[in-house]
Amino acid sequence: CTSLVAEDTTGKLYHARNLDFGLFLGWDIKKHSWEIPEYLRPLTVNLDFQRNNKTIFKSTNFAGYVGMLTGMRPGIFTLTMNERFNIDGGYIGIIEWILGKRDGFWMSFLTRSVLENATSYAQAKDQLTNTKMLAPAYFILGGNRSGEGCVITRSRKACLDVWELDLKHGSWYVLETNYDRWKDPLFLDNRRTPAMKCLNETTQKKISLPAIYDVLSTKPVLNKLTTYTTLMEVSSGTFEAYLRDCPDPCIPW
Amino acid sequence: QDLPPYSEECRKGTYPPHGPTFKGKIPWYTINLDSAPHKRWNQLISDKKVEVTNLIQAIKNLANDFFPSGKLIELVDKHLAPLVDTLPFPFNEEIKGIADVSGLPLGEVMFFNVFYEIFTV
Repeated sequence: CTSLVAEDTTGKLYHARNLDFGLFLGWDIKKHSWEIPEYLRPLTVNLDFQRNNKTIFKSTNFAGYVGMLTGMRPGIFTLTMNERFNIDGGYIGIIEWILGKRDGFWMSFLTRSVLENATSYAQAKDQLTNTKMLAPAYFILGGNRSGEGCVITRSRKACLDVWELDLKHGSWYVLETNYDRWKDPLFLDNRRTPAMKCLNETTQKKISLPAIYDVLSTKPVLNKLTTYTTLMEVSSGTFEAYLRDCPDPCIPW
Repeated sequence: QDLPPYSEECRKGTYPPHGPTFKGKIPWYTINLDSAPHKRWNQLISDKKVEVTNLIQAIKNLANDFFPSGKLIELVDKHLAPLVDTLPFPFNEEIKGIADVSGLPLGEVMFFNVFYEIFTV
């Protein structure tokens, strides 16, 4: 996955993501594609969660999956999660759960709960930072005020890092793929450098949802695992999502 | 670049989405949080029943490739279903509702919903 939060020169915040999923889960030799993304695309839906006929939050999701991976509480905050691979992974959390140790949150239930219940950027950040979980993850959170954007790196039990927008020092965006920001990405899977190169070329002055869609359409940020792209602008409540494909030549991840 | 990793210059003018990298628009559904958790997903799952079944079948096929005895799926069907009751409300009820409408075994719907936790290794 690739997720980013960017702020333009007027203080408007944009949040977007490519959802990539299904690595090593069956390669279709005839179609030159991974099997799982092919099955996920027709399942992809935009959801408008309402209470009293009013929108509480919006999400891009997969039918049958009750947790959330991408969502926005209009006017308040935006949230995406990226997978964080770790040897201390979710399977240990599941074993603990089966054995009766149930003090952690399932990742996608936590994001759903935050989207449904948190009423501010600060509250969402606090819950995503401090709740014990069953699996490691990256949470990418955007707010509705200047400087409100961060990447939260989580292990199962602790928050390892919170990387925030820092406009005073020229950091007008934060971008996360599937690697800790203080480490180099795997050399075979470096989507971070091309994405940052494209954002830097775009410049803060010209950042917009169409410009971000361009970044997320550039290979290898767009790759064979990319199922959908979601674009969000919290202040106006803009929420757009599109199914993606990456015809050959295209990197498998 | 014709050799891996097929990186390219930064794309321009791809929005509004069009061309070979755009596979289509995504439909909207409303989920009413005032309705009972068991029934919230009924409309969506009725519409996407075939697609959900296809995905779960694909995952089962992959699992059977790794464990040809079929033991893994047997484990999912028998032992994952009771775990649904240990999930927090309303997720437990929503998953049961999805299994009822789709006609899929409860353990397999549960498996799909906790796939992230399994896949993070």
